[in-house]
Amino acid sequence: KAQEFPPFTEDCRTDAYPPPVNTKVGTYVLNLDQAPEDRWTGLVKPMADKMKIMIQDIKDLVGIFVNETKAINLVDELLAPLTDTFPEPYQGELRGIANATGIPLGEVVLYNIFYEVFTV
Amino acid sequence: CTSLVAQDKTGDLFHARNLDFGLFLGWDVKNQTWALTERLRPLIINVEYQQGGKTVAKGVHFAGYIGVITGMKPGVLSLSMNERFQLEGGFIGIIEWIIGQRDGQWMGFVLRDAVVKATDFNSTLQYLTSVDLLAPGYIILGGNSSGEGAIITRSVGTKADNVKMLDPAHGTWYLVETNYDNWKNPPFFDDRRAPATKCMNTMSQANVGLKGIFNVLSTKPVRNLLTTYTALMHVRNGTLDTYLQYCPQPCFPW
Repeated sequence: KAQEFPPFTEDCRTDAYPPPVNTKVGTYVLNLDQAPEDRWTGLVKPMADKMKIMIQDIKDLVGIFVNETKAINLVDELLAPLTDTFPEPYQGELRGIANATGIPLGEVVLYNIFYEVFTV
Repeated sequence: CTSLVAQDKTGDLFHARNLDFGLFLGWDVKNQTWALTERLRPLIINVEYQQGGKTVAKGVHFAGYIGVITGMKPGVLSLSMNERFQLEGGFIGIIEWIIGQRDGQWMGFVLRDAVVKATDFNSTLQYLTSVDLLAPGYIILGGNSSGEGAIITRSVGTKADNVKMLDPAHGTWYLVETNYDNWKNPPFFDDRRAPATKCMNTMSQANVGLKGIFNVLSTKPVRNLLTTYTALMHVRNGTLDTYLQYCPQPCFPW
């Protein structure tokens, strides 16, 4: 089996825990009593630039299968209206994330349905 | 991805997962890493869902992604979802949704609802076994009482192809799921199940705990170049700890 060829396989680790402190992920409190449009703002606003770069990567991938302009049109024109078909509170949350980050709604939707796209 | 549910000798349950993502989505030749994997890592965050000032659920999110693929309800259950590849995958579900056929539901939203609204292990197991889904997947569920663990192999629609249960009374004190049907052999080019199984057996039930499970998930090739994080969940204590994972070369690409 490919992965069993050295050097890709290790003996079972016994020394990885505890992991370095700086690898521990922080926590964001999502207040479900807030309006769906507002509850993610505190998290996504400071991360908007990183999200934009990552979503561009996903769009580039879609662009491999259809041409790049078509891909952008597809995302903006087809996926943004899809938001209206999602159940609440998800509709409102997606709109809130788009507003807070300045990322077009269609691109926020693409990011959120990427699992369904990618399983093919 | 690799997910584990394990029960220690006292009946306490632990659930952990590696989230691997980004295969074929851009290879960084200079750094020998997957581009999308590297982009995702800084977006990882634990989210504590609160209502009326109380924590009702916890999840691991990528900032801006509102669905749940790793989550827990303290004292009730934990879940994780691993990707299942099928020709009849989620893409068809998306097209059906766009043309107005909207019986199915989106994986991330379904799992978030399941975690936040969960009241007990069995009813959640039943719900996730039969809920109409737009995409296939492996849903790994852990509970709070002895024997509460399951791998639900889901197809598109309402079909569950298989449900494999934890069965400590008959020696099955842990479950391992990667990205392949657990009743078949994984492909020769991507077998993380065998190393994970070997390391779980080496660890033994006597050493089940956050430390032992983290060590298993940190062993190459269970940890690989696609691994973004390891999440450790202990339902009884209500803890969900997430650690960024890196895989220095030499490391298998998936």
